[in-house]
Amino acid sequence: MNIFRFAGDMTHLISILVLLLKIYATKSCSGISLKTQELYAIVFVARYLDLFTDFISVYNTVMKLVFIGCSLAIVWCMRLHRVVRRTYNKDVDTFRHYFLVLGCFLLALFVHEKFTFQEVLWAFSIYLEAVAILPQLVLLQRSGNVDNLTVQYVFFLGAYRAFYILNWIYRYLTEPHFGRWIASVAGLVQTALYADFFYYYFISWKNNAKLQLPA
Amino acid sequence: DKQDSGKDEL
Repeated sequence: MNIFRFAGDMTHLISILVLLLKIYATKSCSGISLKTQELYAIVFVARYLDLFTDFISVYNTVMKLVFIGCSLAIVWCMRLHRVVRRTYNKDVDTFRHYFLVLGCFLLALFVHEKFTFQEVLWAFSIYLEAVAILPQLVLLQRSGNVDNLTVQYVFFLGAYRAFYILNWIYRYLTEPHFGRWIASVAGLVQTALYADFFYYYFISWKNNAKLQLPA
Repeated sequence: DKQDSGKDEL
């Protein structure tokens, strides 16, 4: 494992911990898109089915279990927790995320490495992860005034994507047979979605001001 | 295999 991959995994983990911390400490999920969280839960469950069939390392297994567990816990909190669920911005979180699920599944049926149950679900999870942030970005933009922890959450998620791209470039250059075309193209799309957010993030950081997204 | 196709990643 190279340093970029590790940094990517850690920023991914931090983003989820920041989100859990926000929900736990403030007993509020305002500014967080339940749609995006549901999509991530689907992504992790679909991709990590290989927990039952393949063993790669203790690190991989533990991280997969943590990601599945945390994403399900977040969805549970936002939907069912007595206090937290009342803070959910239901009216602005209106993205039709079922269309994303359907579109990604159809794409995975046609574009995959092998036509097996696990490979199609793997491709599906890669495509869905690429677009899963969209409801969250739309919610950020609509609500305009966003709290700091939510901004940090999106920032760390974006950082994870950026590190993974560096990781793929590194692996492509150092491993003779490394080819991950489906994931690399989807990863580029996903990272590009964050470009706008990062632009405004750095502007607010430079001016030492609160993040403001244009309406 | 798993490593060549990047499925050793998360």
